Amino acid sequence: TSLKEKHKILHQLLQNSTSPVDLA
Amino acid sequence: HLHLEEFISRIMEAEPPEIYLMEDMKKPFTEASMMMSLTNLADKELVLMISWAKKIPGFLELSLADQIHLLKCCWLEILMLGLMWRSVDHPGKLIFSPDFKLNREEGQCVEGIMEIFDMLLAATSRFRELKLRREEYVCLKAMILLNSSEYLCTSSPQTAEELESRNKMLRLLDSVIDALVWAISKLGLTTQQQTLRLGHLTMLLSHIRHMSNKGMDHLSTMKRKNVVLVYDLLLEMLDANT
Repeated sequence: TSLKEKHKILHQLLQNSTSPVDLA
Repeated sequence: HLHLEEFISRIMEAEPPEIYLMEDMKKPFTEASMMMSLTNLADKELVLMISWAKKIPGFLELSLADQIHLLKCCWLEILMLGLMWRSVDHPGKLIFSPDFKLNREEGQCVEGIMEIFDMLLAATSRFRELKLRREEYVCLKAMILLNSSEYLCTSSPQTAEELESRNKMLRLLDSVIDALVWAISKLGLTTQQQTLRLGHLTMLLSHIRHMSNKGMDHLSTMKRKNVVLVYDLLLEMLDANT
């Protein structure tokens, strides 16, 4: 949980399958 | 377990697309405007970097904690190596993006950045002298991702899961080193020249680590002095290092 909180966006991008181009 | 040729072709395919800053550049730059452009671009590139790392064969098999750890350690080194690769055919210039190119004098407007620009230009010249090949560049970038000193030299795995992830990481590093050796072997050099080239290329990684540390200190200072507002992913990555 602490990792998730500390690195919220990084965590989300690593887990997310959405195209990073859309997110950028 | 991929064949080296396939491994390299997978990391070549993982390369992020060209990225544009897409801002109206008002010259001459001020300290704030240049730092804003640099950090905006870095933030965009970081998103693509995470997607790149995910495409390195084996990276997603590491524990999520290790994936996060490796990325937060190396992100500025990766950005700098990418910058050097884009700039390698443009002596005296730093090609941050096709629409954001700077020469060293333009760094004058930001306190302390010219020293870093000079180091980047010098390391880029070294890559130019060595005639760095794309195959070698992608291997070096993957080596940076996996070469966290904190991870390799200071922490010891506590749980079975951590141990497994660390072993996977070391095997992945073996594959990348093998791939670099293979890429060098394709250049038609003698065995001795190949060994020297491997040495010269990998020694440049310590310079990149040094520049990244300098850059991290510089960005933290700029943030502390409120020269630039650091936000989103870049803020998270910077905070992880300070």
